[in-house]
Amino acid sequence: ARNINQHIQTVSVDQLRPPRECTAGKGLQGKTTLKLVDRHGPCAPFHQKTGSADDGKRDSEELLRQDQQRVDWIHSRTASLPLSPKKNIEDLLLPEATTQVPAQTGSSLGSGNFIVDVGLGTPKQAFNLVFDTGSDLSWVQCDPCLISCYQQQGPRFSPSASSTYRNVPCSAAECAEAKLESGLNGCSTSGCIYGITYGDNSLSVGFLSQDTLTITPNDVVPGFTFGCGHRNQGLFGMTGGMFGLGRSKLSVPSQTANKFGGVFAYCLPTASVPGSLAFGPDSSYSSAQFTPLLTGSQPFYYLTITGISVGGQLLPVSSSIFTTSGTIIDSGTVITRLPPTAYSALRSAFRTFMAKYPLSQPSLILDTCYDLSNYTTVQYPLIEFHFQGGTNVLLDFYNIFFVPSSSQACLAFAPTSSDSS
Amino acid sequence: LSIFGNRQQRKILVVHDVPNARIGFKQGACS
Repeated sequence: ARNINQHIQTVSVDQLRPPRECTAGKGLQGKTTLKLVDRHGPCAPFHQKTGSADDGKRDSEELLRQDQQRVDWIHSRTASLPLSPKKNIEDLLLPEATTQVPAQTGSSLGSGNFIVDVGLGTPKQAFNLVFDTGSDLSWVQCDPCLISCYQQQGPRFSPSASSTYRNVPCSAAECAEAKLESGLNGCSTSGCIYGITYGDNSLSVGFLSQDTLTITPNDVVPGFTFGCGHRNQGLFGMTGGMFGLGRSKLSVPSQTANKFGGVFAYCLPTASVPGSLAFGPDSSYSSAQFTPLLTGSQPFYYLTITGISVGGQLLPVSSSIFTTSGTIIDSGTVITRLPPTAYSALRSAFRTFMAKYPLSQPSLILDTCYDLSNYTTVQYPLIEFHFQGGTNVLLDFYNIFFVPSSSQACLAFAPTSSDSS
Repeated sequence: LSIFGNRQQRKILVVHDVPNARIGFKQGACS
């Protein structure tokens, strides 16, 4: 990008387009660092190249549909709505339950945007897991697959092949905690049964288990509690399961707090450049700008937006618009959702700055899209988010645009349904 | 509920410092 002035920049349209190749990235410094890759990009280990521009557009639309399902799931969790299916969890592991919870085509948790490679068991079995700050309990697909499992890259976790594996008994505190987090659990002679449903009928059901988690060769966590999923449905891609980085007691940060102090940091990747996930404090973080994390508000990471600027101009939106319903930061939601009043002001200001480019058809939840087929560069306003405590986050083109097709670029923001819900 | 999504977090260091109840952002730390 070339500076025009402090708040307006120009970027090549080619730079907006989805990349075809994976390039090396510089990871975070520190001892305990994992590589993060975009599941949909060329850096993913199971990436399949799309054949045409139409394929890319379909993939983008599917991603946006899943993103909306993700938002619906978040709202159901925050509202403590009853999760479906309303069935006895033990029954979900019975053969006759095969047809009770059909996986819906096109439905998924929608959180499968980034993956990390970690190990479980002794000797270590390696898996690509979905990285998710909106999930708590980690789980993997386990053998035997009692009812149904989705296709993953590589074999499922084999408890019988691990000398350190054990089922969590029903009387254990972890079993009660799993029930608190998922709302579903049960008991069998083999131990505690967990069940996670994601509101769209994707689910993982199995035995709550403990085994050694290997984050890096030098960082192993004995007795890590996770779900050993014997029934797993939904579109979790080719991943082996979930790596939960949420706030509850069974999340990875909580379970590793003695070792890493409950601190983790990440650089989310772009499609073509890997990012990284690091555990533990680091002196380099002291120069970050911090905003308060609202406590007592599990299960998500809540913070407070105070305002938004577009092209260096603060939007005329009262900060109360943001505080009425609150804000979370989430690794699994792609498109930032804003109260309608704030979104409307953002859209209006952005469109004013982009007035010389022709608007194109909306792309599902994105209503501000531009036809850039006749342009080689595009001039755009920087967007800045202001958080409580004077923390400012300046967004660049890779944060501002979502590109559904090779000639179309959309403002990567969407409204929520109501300012006050 | 507003959600600060992952498109807007790309290439920005995001620190979750739970014991100190704070979230940090640092630009330029993700090359």
